[in-house]
Amino acid sequence: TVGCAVVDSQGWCAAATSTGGLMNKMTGRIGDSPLIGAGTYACNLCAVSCTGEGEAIIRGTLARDVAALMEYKGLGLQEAVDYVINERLDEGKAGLIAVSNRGEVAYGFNTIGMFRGSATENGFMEVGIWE
Amino acid sequence: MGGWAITIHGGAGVDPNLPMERQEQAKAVLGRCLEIGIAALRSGAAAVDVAELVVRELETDPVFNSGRGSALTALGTVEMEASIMDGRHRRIGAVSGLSTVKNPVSLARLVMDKSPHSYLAFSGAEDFARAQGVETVDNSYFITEENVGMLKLAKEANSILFDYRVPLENTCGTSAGSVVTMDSGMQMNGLPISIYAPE
Repeated sequence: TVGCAVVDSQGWCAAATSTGGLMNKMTGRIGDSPLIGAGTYACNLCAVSCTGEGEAIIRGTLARDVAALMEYKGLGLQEAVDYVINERLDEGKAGLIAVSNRGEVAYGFNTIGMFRGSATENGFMEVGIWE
Repeated sequence: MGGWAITIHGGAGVDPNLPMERQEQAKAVLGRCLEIGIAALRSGAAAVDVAELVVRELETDPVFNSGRGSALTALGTVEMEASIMDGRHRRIGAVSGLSTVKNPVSLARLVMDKSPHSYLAFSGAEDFARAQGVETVDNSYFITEENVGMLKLAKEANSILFDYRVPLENTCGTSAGSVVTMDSGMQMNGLPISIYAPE
């Protein structure tokens, strides 16, 4: 799976996710990536893209939950991501990336690693795999 | 507002024995795609355009599981899926079951922009792709030698669905003949962690 979450200079957020799914999957299987609210979500507060075991991500409605925690509970971006990874996701199943409308980036995962990269307007840039 | 920001991923669930060469290869692709996104944002591009642009680049590189290099079904075919969401007006587009569309994320974008629907799948999505004139390729374009080997290993190792790619012999710390024997002690989904490779 690959994905991208972006906030532009106007503060608008967007997310996109694309995947081939699981190796050896049954034909006709639908994963989380195309399911808005599960593997992908964006609103006026944040944008989120998920990766990992689709079935676990669907069960946890991970992407929308990040936005909901910010919207209803007033959590910050990283706080919301951490909550979803720690409280809503089965152990060892997935990860996600996110941006906020304030120009923040965040990520979280409970797999061994996650291929990821981030950059912000103030010069921060990072590419990583492991914790 | 806090300025622009971008974050990308190339999958979760990485073999801890992934060779340094493969790690560097993946990081190079991530860095290149990040730079593409940064350049677009600096030029004032909208978030939704940047998200599509960057995911297209990631789809085109066989290092990760999407577009070229996608995971294979049990029948050895490719069924890809993608979605895009513009937070500005909560506009969405999604596609599933694609077998010939070179860049699924761009078809998802067209579903969002050019159809009255949110989600098209399988033959309907393929028909829509042709009606929109998007670039299509033979299914074999997406199937790489590496993925054929991974499917073979997945079938040999277990009949369950694999979440992540099974590493090829001598690439990611396992081999075809010892898929379930190289157990470092950690398990994922009931299988040794050593058999898992990047999604």
